[in-house]
Amino acid sequence: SSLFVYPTKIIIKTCGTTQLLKSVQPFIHLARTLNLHIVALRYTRGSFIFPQAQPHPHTSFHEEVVYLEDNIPANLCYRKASVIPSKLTSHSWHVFSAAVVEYSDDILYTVEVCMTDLDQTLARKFFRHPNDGKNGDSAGREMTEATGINRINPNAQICDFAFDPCGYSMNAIDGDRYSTIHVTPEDGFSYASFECVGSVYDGDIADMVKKAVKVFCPGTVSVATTSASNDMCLRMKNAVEQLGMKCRSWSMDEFPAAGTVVFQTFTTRR
Amino acid sequence: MAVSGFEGFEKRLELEFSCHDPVIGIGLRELDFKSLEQVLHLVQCTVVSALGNQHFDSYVLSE
Repeated sequence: SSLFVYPTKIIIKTCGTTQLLKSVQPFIHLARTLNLHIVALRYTRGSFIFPQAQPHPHTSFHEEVVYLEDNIPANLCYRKASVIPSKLTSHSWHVFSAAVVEYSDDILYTVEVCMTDLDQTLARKFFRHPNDGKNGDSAGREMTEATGINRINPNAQICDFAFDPCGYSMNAIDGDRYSTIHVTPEDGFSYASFECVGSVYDGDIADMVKKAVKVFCPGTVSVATTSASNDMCLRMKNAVEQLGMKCRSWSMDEFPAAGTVVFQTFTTRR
Repeated sequence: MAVSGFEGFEKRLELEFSCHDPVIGIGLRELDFKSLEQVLHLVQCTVVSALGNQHFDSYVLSE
């Protein structure tokens, strides 16, 4: 899980059975103490592997939306909640966005990649060896190098952590841009995610996505892009297909507070 | 079947703020670590590692 704090923006991404939405009110309150007022909110997630295990307020997307509606100020009036489907019934993209003003073209876009059914040999690299004599930081650093995660963006500074007995998280920072990877490597419900921010002036984001997917060689990949151009979404598609995956679906929806969200899914050709 | 703790798919939240004052400075980065920890406690996460630069702060969280 990761938290990023910018002067006027907070991004928090958590997995497992965390109760993420409980942070909305406290963050709004803390910001207010600094004379900062919320102007936009975006909540996104894929389809849970174990939805029955999720606690309040995450028992369903409907419950999440109701909770958000009840916990944000009324002036965030440009609101929309939508589930973007795919041809893979277990993969759909859930989006809630709200803002004070309507979205207008931004130079930045967000890419959220979710991967399941990771290659077992590659996933094994995210298990710690018993009594390895390392702490989470040093074991994480070793995983970052052994898996090639450090080569996804060679310009980035990486903060990594290996959990015991398995699992891995890293944040990478490159100027004002972040990227992040989280891994749950257990066989049967293996999962990895990659997220980054790109700008219309960047030419290599699709290449970064390709490198990140290659670290895990997953059976299924979804790529959700928010506020990206059609051309950039097409580049993402081409990048993933170059790894031998086949695009199974391409869906999109418009959000008054976030612009266009495109959701693509891929599976291996095997 | 419910196997809690192994859920991979994350929940992601992005909050944007603005200020009437044209000079925001470090803004939210002024929040002290204890305040962030208190919010993370509600979410059921803790900070396990951190890194920052002149633009923003990043924290790797448990879970």
